[in-house]
Amino acid sequence: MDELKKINERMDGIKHKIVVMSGKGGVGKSTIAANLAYALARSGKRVCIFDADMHGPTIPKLFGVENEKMKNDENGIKPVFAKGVKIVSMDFLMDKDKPLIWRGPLKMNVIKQLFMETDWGELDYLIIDLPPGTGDEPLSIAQLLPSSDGAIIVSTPQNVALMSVRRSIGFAKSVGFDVIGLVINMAYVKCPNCGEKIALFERGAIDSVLKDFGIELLATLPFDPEIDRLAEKGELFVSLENDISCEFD
Amino acid sequence: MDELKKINERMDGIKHKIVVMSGKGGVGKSTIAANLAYALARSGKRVCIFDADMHGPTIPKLFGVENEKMKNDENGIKPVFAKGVKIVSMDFLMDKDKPLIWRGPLKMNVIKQLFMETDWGELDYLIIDLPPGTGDEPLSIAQLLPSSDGAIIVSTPQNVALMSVRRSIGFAKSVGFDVIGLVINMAYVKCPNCGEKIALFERGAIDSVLKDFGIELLATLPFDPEIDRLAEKGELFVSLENDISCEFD
Ligand SMILES: Nc1ncnc2c1ncn2[C@@H]1O[C@H](COP(=O)(O)OP(=O)(O)O)[C@@H](O)[C@H]1O
Ligand SMILES: Nc1ncnc2c1ncn2[C@@H]1O[C@H](COP(=O)(O)OP(=O)(O)O)[C@@H](O)[C@H]1O
Ligand SMILES: [Zn+2]
Repeated sequence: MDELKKINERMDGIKHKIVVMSGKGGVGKSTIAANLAYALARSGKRVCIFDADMHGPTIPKLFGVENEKMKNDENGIKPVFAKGVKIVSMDFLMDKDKPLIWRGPLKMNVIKQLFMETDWGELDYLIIDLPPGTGDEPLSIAQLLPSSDGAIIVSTPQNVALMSVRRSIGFAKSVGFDVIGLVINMAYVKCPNCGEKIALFERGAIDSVLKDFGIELLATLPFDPEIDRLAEKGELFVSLENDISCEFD
Repeated sequence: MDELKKINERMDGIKHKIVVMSGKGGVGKSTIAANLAYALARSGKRVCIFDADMHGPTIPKLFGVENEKMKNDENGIKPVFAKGVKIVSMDFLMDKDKPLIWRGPLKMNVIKQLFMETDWGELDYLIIDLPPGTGDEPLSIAQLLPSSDGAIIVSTPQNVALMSVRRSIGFAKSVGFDVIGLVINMAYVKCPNCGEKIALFERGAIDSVLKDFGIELLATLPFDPEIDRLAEKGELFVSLENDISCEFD
């Protein structure tokens, strides 16, 4: 398989590869991946984030560079650089107004090309934002990766979401990724008026998932409307000196 | 194309076919589709819901029948019946603990088989819960449908979600579905302590999406933690006599 060898050579200068995955969409996977990349860059690491979420490439917008394009030079495709982080995304190749009706195989080819042609350079961390779920898209992408240091799984706290976390852990193990840990997102929202902590979802059996698979709870993040407001402006929440960002570091 | 003809004949007794779609996952598409089907059945209509969300088939759990199986007789595959609604889902065919690593083409075949082999019977409404996004999977499913009366698009209120609503509308038009309207979900949450309405997301330019495409806002639903608690138990929110359910009828 020439392609895997080529990808392997290209990624030779990358120390750690971390995939961020989720069992379902809309749980904050891309937001967490973007903020993780930014927090690592702020602490002095050389970081690149690869937006492999083919149906909802939102990483460029989270970094405020959705209208940029990736350029090419003799060493290959050059990632876009913003907030101290290198960014690679299909979004930099797409026409903004047309619905993405590219067929699955075409998108897979684009992702494969990006793996093979991008000039990754020397990196401490490559963060890969996988498509949600355990279907064939995340699977095909995971199989392109020469090796990975592990997977972070993002979920909301309710049982139906934890059911898909179990599937994600089974998936990660089947493609040879260790699970670094679980991030529970949107756990509660604080009332701006009276400070009450409102649980948005029924807290499910998180501890039994952690125990059954021997994994760690990395962080429990509140739902903070500020996060979404910042995201609209291409700002990241770890730039706020608040309790969320130190959960991250 | 024998298959399309066969599907067409099978669905001969269905008066209205409505697809429920969303640009991204996690916005409440399946929850809204399930409650719509239930509300229609409660008002005396003969309703079936087809769970075509291959990566996250959650409809059976929303109706409290996740452990049922579909049976076969000489007329074809028999939907499961619960709360006055017929339900067809791949979930009734899957082994609960194994991660769904079926490849896309295999899943598409299963969906196609369900279209062709299910004994739909006489129905007033068939509600189809499409996979999220405007990619390959929703497209292939939409092309199997002989005709449809229209599409309901579910979204959260922020601009990044509305961007994918525009893509969904473009998608619906490209496959010949009229857009019946937009449902904005998770617009705000009411503080149980002091009654304050907390906007979870920045309200984006909803009016300009409605105006640009000439579509209607069907309902604006709050985020209500009770909805998720009920979902865990296989109960639907329209069973509550509350302000949400009359938005629905
Ligand atoms: N903790 C949070 N608090 C508030 N909003 C959040 C939080 N996490 C994510 N969001 C918002 O929720 C939406 C979905 O997040 P996203 O990262 O796109 O999810 P996914 O990648 O899982 O589909 C975005 O609008 C984002 O701004
Ligand atoms: N209006 C709402 N209020 C509270 N919880 C909701 C609401 N709509 C959906 N949910 C919850 O949000 C989660 C995602 O909903 P789901 O219908 O599965 O989304 P999708 O089909 O778009 O992926 C579920 O746990 C569901 O119970
Ligand atoms: Zn309050």
